[in-house]
Order: sequence, then structure tokens, then C-alpha cells
Amino acid sequence: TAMSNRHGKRHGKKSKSRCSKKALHVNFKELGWDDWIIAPLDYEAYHCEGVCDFPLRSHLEPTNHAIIQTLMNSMDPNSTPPSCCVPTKLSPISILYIDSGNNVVYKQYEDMVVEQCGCR
Amino acid sequence: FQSAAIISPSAPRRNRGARISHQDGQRSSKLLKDIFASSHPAAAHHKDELKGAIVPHEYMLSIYRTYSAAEKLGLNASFFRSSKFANTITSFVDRGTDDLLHSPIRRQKYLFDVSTLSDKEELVGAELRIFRRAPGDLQTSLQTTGLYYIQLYPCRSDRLLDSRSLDPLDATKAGWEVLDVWEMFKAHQHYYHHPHHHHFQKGNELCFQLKVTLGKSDTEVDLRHLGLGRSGRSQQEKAILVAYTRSKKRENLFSEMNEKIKSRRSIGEKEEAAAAAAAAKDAGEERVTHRGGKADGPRRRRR
Repeated sequence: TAMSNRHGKRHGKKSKSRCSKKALHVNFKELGWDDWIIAPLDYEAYHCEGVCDFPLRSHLEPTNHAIIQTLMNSMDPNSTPPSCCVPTKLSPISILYIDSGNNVVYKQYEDMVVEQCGCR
Repeated sequence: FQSAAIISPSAPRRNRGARISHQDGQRSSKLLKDIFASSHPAAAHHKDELKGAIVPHEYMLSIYRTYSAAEKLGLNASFFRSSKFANTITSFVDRGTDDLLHSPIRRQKYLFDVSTLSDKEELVGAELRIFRRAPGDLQTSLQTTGLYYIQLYPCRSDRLLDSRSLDPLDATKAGWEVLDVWEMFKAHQHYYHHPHHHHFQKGNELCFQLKVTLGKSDTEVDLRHLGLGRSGRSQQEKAILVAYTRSKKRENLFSEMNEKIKSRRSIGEKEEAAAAAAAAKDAGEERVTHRGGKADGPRRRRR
């Protein structure tokens, strides 16, 4: 049994996945915004979820502060919370909508889609 | 640079069930076809509830398709010279009508309400797009060899804003005439949003006057002979003023959407109140004796 544990899997306790990008499908229609958003009616926004535990992987592009906070948390979890898994790179989407004057508007909204997640 | 889609001129209607997905261009092109298919005249009769719906012009749909496809390639819409590096493109629909009492029509006034254009955004371009229908059986009257000379002026001055020449052969085919009105629009925005001028303004309207002469002569043409008559036009055939703007600061999505939702909801509530009042009047006493049950539907739904 000891051997099988060597891979870090703890029996009976679900290991939390590390910080990474997860799916998040946004449906403007379900939000009730389809009476003024012409397109798109839905899109994939993604979201970041997971733990930022020690050691932090380089692809999470942690700030120096996040490295320090994670280190503190790993030494004494009660003293400091872990750093947060957040979007570190976002991209825009185009939206065609009707404004309050009933004009059709094309706009590019920044920071609407998560491209990368990281610990901050 | 050409638009990415050749879209049939039939009037597309926004269909509540339509879904234009951002995920892959092909599917969205199919879905767009669905939109246009659903707007087929044969299907229109049961879309009464959409009467008065806002119908995007093909130009705006094509802008959306092109730039959202470019986005997937990691290119920003504002990179494109055709969008004049704007990240917001607004289309205002012409509110002017032809003075049918005077026939022939030699001058036209195009009116646009641009009050929703934010003064926080920099105007980087503006053009007036006018749809010229194919003159059809009026063709015989186009007996001229020279070019037509399309000229655009402000309504209150004779300063030429822009002009285009039109070959008689081209005049026999339908098409869009695009005239640059950026300078005038910029001057208007500057004047209208100037703190000292605000209380002099009668409304944030832009007015253009169009005339067409035979070549450089003063002989003015009957605009209907060139397919510029405005009677009987579908929403999508109306002229549009397209403003290209670039916002200096990053848009806060929720405050903007909140504002939109509020303005929509207040319109919705007014309509619902009117409908409820009409229903109450129709139902009369019967509604009073019915406590609960169907007759109270609209009010319960509002609650």
C-alpha cells in the first residue's frame, strides 16, 4: 500500500486540481440579454479554477508576491491564505447590439475570454 | 479589403431563436443563413411581434462576421484600416423622407439622430452610405452620355462635403454610394459637446443634403431616376450614417450593459402597463369577481 501511495494520491481524499483554465459557456439568451444583443447569443468565456500550491509552476506566471504568499501559506496555512488562481491573459470578443437609441452597434469588448490562468 | 460574406439583400430579421455562435465561423454562417431563411416573406406573417424590430444592415452584419472571425485568429478589429482602427462602429438609420409633393425630386435631406454617440469616444471616421436601387423601367430616362455628379452638402450651408461621379452604366445597377462625412461629423461633435454650446442645441441631429447634376453642369437630375427615391424602402435599404469611434478608456461592460438593460426595461414596463390596462378594461367586472386564476395572469407575472 505504501508503494501505491508514493505517487502522491491520498486515498479517500479528493485531491484538488491545480490552477488551470476551465470551460465557462456564457449564454446571453439565458441571461435575458437577447432582446438587445444581436450576436453572438452565446460564447465560450472560460474561467480559472484550482489551487495555487507550493511550488508554483512557471506556466502560472506568478508574481514575486504570489511566490512569497504561497511560500508563507505552505509553511503555515493559518497565517496566510494561498495566492489566487485568476485570468492572467484575456482576449476581446465582438458584439453586435442595439443601443438605447435603437441603433445597431458593433463593438469590440476587451477582456471577455480567458486565454491563460495564473497565480497572483 | 472586401466584406467576408456576400449576404442576400432580403431583409434579415433578428429571430429570437436564432443563435450566432462565436465558436466557429462556418456554423455561424449557417446560422446566419437560418436568420435570413427565417426572414423569408412567407415566414414573416407570424413574426408580427417583431414588427418594428431593429434590422441590422448587411454592412453591419458583415463587419461583425469579419472582425469576429479575425478575432479568432488573434487579430484585433482595430488593426484593420477598413475599420479606421475603431473598436466601436455605430450605424444610424436615416429618418428623412422625400417631399413627394414636389415632383421631380431634385434635393434630398438625410437626417440622423446621433445623440447616443458618446463624447468620450474619439471619432476616427464617418461615412454616409446611400443605397441606390436599380431604376428598373425608368431606364429609358437615363439617356445621357456624360457622368453623373453626386454632391453632398450640410443642410444649412453650401460647403461641399464630398462628391462622387457615377457612370450611367453603373447607374442602371443597384449599389451603395459611400460619401465621407468625417470632417463635418467631427466638427458637429466638437460643437455639440462643447460646454458653452450645449443649451443652444435643439437636439443632436445631423442633416445632409444630396443633389446630383449632369457632369459639372448645374442641371440637377431627378433623384428617382437614379434609384434614390426613398418611398417604399425596407429598413435595410435605408441610408445609414456609420460612425467609427475609438474609446480611450477600457469599457466597463457591466455598467454599460446595466444602463442598456435599464433603458430596455423601462420601455418594456411601459408596454406591459398599457397592455394590462387594456386587458383590465376588456375584462370589466368579470375580472373583479374572478379572484386568482387565469384572469390575473399579467399582473401575477409582473409581480
